[in-house]
Amino acid sequence: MRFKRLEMIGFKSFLERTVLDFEPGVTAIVGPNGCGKSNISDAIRWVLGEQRARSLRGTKMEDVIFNGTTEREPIGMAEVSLTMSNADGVLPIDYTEVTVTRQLFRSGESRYLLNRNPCRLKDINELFMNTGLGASEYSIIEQGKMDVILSSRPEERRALFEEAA
Amino acid sequence: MRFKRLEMIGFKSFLERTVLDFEPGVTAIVGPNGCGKSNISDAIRWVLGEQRARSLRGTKMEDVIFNGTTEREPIGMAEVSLTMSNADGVLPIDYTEVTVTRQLFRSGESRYLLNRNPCRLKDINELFMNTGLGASEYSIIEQGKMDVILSSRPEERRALFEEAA
Amino acid sequence: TKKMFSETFEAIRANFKEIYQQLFGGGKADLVLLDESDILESGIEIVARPPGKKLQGVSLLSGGERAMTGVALLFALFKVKPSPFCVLDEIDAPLDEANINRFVDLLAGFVSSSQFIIITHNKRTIGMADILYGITMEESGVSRVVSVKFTKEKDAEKVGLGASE
Amino acid sequence: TKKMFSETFEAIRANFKEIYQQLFGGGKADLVLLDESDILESGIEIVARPPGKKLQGVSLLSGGERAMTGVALLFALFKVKPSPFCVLDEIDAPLDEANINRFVDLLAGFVSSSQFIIITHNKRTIGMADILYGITMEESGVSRVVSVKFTKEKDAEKVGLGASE
Ligand SMILES: Nc1ncnc2c1ncn2[C@@H]1O[C@H](COP(=O)(O)OP(=O)(O)OP(=O)(O)O)[C@@H](O)[C@H]1O
Ligand SMILES: Nc1ncnc2c1ncn2[C@@H]1O[C@H](COP(=O)(O)OP(=O)(O)OP(=O)(O)O)[C@@H](O)[C@H]1O
Ligand SMILES: [Mg+2]
Ligand SMILES: [Mg+2]
Repeated sequence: MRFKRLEMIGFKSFLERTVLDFEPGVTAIVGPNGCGKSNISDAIRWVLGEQRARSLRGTKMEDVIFNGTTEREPIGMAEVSLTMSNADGVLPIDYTEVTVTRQLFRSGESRYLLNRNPCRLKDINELFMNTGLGASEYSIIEQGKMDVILSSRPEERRALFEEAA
Repeated sequence: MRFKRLEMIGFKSFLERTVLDFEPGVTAIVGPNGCGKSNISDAIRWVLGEQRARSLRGTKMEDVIFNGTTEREPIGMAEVSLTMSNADGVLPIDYTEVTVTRQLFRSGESRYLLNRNPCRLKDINELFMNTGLGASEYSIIEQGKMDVILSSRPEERRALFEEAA
Repeated sequence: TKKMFSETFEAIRANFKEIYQQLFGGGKADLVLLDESDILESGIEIVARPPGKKLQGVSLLSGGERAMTGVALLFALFKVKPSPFCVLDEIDAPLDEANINRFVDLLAGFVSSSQFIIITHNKRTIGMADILYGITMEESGVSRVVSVKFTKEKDAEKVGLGASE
Repeated sequence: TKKMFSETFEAIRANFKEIYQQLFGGGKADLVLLDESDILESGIEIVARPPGKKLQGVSLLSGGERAMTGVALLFALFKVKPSPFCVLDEIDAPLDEANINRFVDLLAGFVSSSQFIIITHNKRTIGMADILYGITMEESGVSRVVSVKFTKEKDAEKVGLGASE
């Protein structure tokens, strides 16, 4: 199981369809302050099922939809797709390639798709169960938050260990 | 009113008497991770009257006393002196140079000195009243805490403005 | 004191708007009293919009944008009530080269009215220093000052391994 | 599940001790269950002692030491339950050159079992990448991918201003 491609349309500052192809090993992302690097990390967390707007630095989930600039109008939908190779069959589904898509409309309606077919969030969560893919605590380390592992209270740290159990 | 000299003895990792002379303008402090740079900022905060161990990254005030290494024993006292020039008479005291000293013993006893004469914390606080010298919120920005000004709740931000009023 | 607070608030606000524009080369910033009718208790909201972008909550700003907004607020407070000194501990860590240059240019305008003690790893920030201290822990756990460089006029003067006479 | 948790805990603990020694070139680290009698509810304490230093609470560690301790814990978890991917957003920001080198060396041992997506400003970390994406906001407020570099085998391939086909 590995990531092959991330596709963002209208997600935060990524107004136009943007594609990142991933290789095995290390993918590095660089660029000036405010250009959209951490928004890519948010896109991954979101497409994997994150339900808390706070974890995406917003106050309401709608904050992930492109909100316009001084020159451009806001748009009505955000969409992120993550394509994974499943050649090793880790994901309990009969495809060698799996694409998970999440969409959110300004109306508040949200949609999930599995290989372009509509499904429920529950289906996505079940697909990722026990694969370490859910938006788990230790696979996405947000900017400035490495400290949190050390400074959270002992009871909170347990959650990290339980996930690994 | 300006800083002239900082002297630390047994304060955190500064076991031996260490002197830093300050010039007008900018004094830069550099060095590898863990070498003691932020401890210097803590020393300044402490000598200016800080009473919360938490603000010095410790759990009890005793944490500022040199606690030993694998080769050295802990010692019994921490002392920091800050010498300021008072040529412009900003500090309400008849000296052109003022040295504030703070000592803490393992017994818990703490002492304050003004130009080498014992005094009370109250005398130090009165000396600094309205000069912007007390360990105020915006004159010492701790490592990683620039974010706090932005993310604290609106009521908490008021304190910054009240200090400046 | 109502009058005093609101005069101070207005002065800080005017400074914040101006300094923000200087740091970001455009955009808009403001400070808003949440409850105009109760000036002495009201919380304060920070509004910041980088150039070309749409106005959004400060939580959606990037790490670098938040640090620069914090710097703008800090210096806005300084302009109204300059503290004789300011300690800045690695506030340039999240900044890219362009923003470090803007920060250093802004700082240059304040060094004549306050003394700055800056802990940094960045060469450009070090270049601002009138005096540079190197801290080392050649003996594990024991901090010493290794060198003093007068960066502006004089060349580096190696003052010997322990400037702590 | 009691047995499962304590087996996982012991495995993470052993990894943490080992990886900490590797990252710090010595010292000691440990993970302690606060309440042995109630394994399923007990909080977890992190113990970390850099080489040559005395054991103190993690709050007294320096910014760089805390980041490296967090990295050790993160990779200890990874060793027990590798997640297929890991996003690291500027975790090298507080580190000096020596610690960045140690972090990169450690990372090299994990890239064959997990995919890493690393957001960074540091050249040494970028050198680890198999593929490098540059993000820009040439149009204010709109993020685009500018270039894709295959750093290991091939030379930088300028894929054109918008890799977002
Ligand atoms: N819904 C949205 N619509 C448009 N722009 C958005 C939206 N949400 C966030 N942004 C913008 O994205 C920018 C932040 O991007 P991001 O945090 O990814 O930057 P970064 O590249 O990580 O920068 P740094 O190096 O400073 O951390 C902000 O300027 C913010 O205004
Ligand atoms: N009372 C004490 N006695 C001895 N050592 C102490 C004491 N208190 C703190 N220390 C040590 O000081 C070190 C931290 O120093 P400091 O935070 O100043 O580092 P720094 O130079 O700022 O590093 P960084 O660049 O990583 O931020 C820690 O290793 C800690 O163990
Ligand atoms: Mg970022
Ligand atoms: Mg530090």
